Amino acid sequence: GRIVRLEIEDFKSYRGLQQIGPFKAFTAVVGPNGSGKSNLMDAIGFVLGVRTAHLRGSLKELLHSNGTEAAAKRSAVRLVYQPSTGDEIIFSRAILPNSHSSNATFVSQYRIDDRQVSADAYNACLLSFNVLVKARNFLVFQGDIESIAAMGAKELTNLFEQIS
Amino acid sequence: GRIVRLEIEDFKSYRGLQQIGPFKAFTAVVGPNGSGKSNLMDAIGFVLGVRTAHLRGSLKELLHSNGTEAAAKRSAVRLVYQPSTGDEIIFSRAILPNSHSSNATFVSQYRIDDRQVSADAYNACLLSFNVLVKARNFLVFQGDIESIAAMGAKELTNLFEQIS
Amino acid sequence: RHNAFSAAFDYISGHIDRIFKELTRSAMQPMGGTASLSLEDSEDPYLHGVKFSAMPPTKRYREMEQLSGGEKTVAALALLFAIHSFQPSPFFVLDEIDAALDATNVARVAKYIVEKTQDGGGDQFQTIVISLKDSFFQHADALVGVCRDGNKGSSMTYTLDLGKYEIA
Amino acid sequence: RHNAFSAAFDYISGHIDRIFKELTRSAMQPMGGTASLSLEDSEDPYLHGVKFSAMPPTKRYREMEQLSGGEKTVAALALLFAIHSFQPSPFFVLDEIDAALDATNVARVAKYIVEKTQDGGGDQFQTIVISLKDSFFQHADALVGVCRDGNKGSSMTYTLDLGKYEIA
Ligand SMILES: Nc1ncnc2c1ncn2[C@@H]1O[C@H](COP(=O)(O)OP(=O)(O)OP(=O)(O)O)[C@@H](O)[C@H]1O
Ligand SMILES: Nc1ncnc2c1ncn2[C@@H]1O[C@H](COP(=O)(O)OP(=O)(O)OP(=O)(O)O)[C@@H](O)[C@H]1O
Ligand SMILES: [Mg+2]
Ligand SMILES: [Mg+2]
Repeated sequence: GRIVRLEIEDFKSYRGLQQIGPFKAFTAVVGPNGSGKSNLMDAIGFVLGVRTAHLRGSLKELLHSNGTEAAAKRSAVRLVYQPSTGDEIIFSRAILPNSHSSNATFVSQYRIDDRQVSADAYNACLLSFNVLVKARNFLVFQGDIESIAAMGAKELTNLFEQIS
Repeated sequence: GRIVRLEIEDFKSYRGLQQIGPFKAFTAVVGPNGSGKSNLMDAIGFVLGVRTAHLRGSLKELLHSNGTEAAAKRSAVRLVYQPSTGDEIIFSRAILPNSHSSNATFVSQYRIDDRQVSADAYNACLLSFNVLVKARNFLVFQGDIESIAAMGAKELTNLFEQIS
Repeated sequence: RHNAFSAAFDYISGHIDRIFKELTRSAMQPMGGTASLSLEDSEDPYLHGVKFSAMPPTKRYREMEQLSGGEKTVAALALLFAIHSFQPSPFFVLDEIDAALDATNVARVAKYIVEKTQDGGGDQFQTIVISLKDSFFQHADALVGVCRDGNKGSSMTYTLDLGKYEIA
Repeated sequence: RHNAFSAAFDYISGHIDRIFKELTRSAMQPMGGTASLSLEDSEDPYLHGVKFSAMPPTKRYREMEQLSGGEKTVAALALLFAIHSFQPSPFFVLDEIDAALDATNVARVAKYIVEKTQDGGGDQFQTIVISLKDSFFQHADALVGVCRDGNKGSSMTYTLDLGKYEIA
């Protein structure tokens, strides 16, 4: 299977609703420093259920804000996935305030093809396509590549444990 | 003042005695991956008195060894420095075995213009040319640049303390 | 649990050397380098560590931290692709993995990715890379250009299908 | 001790913004970005921390960790050069500081280094850089080429004086 396209709504430096793609077998993301390339990767990590600790910010900090307007109150990323057999599936994760007061905290909401599901069910569905979010061995964030080679023996064992 | 040239003897990937230079106002060191560019920077850090913890190896591991011959028993780096006024000065640091037995440990020996001096006197002489080895703010090792910007507030205070 | 771990370890350590050779072989060194995984204690593997070592062509064995920046990057990629071969996720997303690589290594890594994304074989996968080097992204099937619109304070993207163009 | 610290802090925080502007100015943004240093507790500065913040042009304030890789590199260089202006060491040695920089930022950093190594002013310094990018090292006065002699198992160097050549 593969990623067909992304829909990003008020996530990090992406304002409003933006469609990105289509992605091919080998797609390169290019652009100047600070333009938003790693934020695009954070959006992919986010929609696959990666914890915010790896996305350079808390749920609140992932909401788009650019200083001139009020920060967004909610955000969502949708990933359209085409399995090797069967129909397209839309994985989506949204950041929503848990109340309408000004000091609301934010929570994640997961959907598969527009049906709301629990985080565990979402993860299980991804696992059925061999996307092991916990192991994250298919996502290499900026700056991480060299520290992977220098991983200590214990860390490597952990990685092997998660994969097996 | 400025660095005029280096003489490297059996240090890391540099076998035998090699003269490197002359260095100009702006000199670039270029070459393929694994050729020995960072080892050249380690040689500069070493001769200026940087502790081996920052040079990717213990004193013993800094001795040249390439697997086909016996590892070198001693090593030395000489840095020829031209102060803004006065004659050239030669700073040199050598790695020597402290005995001739096979399990000898290694020690550093410091010289200024071929006179052996203590580590403190060596450091004091460098300090007189404004080379603050402890602060190391003029040496940026490979991969360190981004972590400098993300330095915690406490670390920054330490750096300021060492400079003042 | 012990069996699942050993199955993963055996499979991956059986593949790591082949992949590292594919990433390091050249006309001068047709054999490429050597890479291996070993267990610190084979009785209870998950209580101890897994050691990874990689030797670039013509070099002798050295601890991983003594390798150069570029050599470590290539070793890390070999490990990632070897782990992937055991549990093949459908896609990879790689952010500026080419930062420490010279032109030769960029070309080899790009060639490996092109082969793995094009072939019909069992371990095919989709790849999304972020890169600043044209010598890397010119091999892609499509480009996603990202720019920042200063007035709106927002990132914007546009997509370009490279399939139509030849590499000059 | 308190006085020495304050003298260093006052001097460096007085220079950081000017240097950051020099590194981030462009035709589109002639003003450049904004950088500053602040004390977490001015009573006993060395018991607390020093906070560094940098805002690229057209962007609002954000924590340092939320900046991009290239933006962090430029901020770090501004800090290093500002610290240097207080205690000017005669030379800098910089190992692949351009790894995360795009072509525009490489050109700006190279221009800054050329200016600081050429001018007769008070804060001149000598620079030795290690780089893989020709857009960076083409500005140098001399090149030291390093290669590995596989037969001898040793690094070798040769030096080239660029002063005689024009940049095409
Ligand atoms: N919540 C947010 N809202 C708006 N902008 C944000 C948000 N979070 C981060 N940013 C901005 O995104 C920018 C960083 O983008 P990103 O890290 O994607 O850059 P990049 O294209 O990867 O650059 P580089 O090539 O330097 O790595 C920062 O300048 C930051 O100000
Ligand atoms: N004591 C030693 N004797 C001989 N060779 C050594 C020694 N220590 C390290 N090396 C070799 O030096 C090589 C690394 O060199 P170095 O780090 O200088 O490369 P580099 O030119 O900086 O490469 P990159 O561009 O990838 O950063 C390693 O391959 C290692 O085997
Ligand atoms: Mg980035
Ligand atoms: Mg290096």
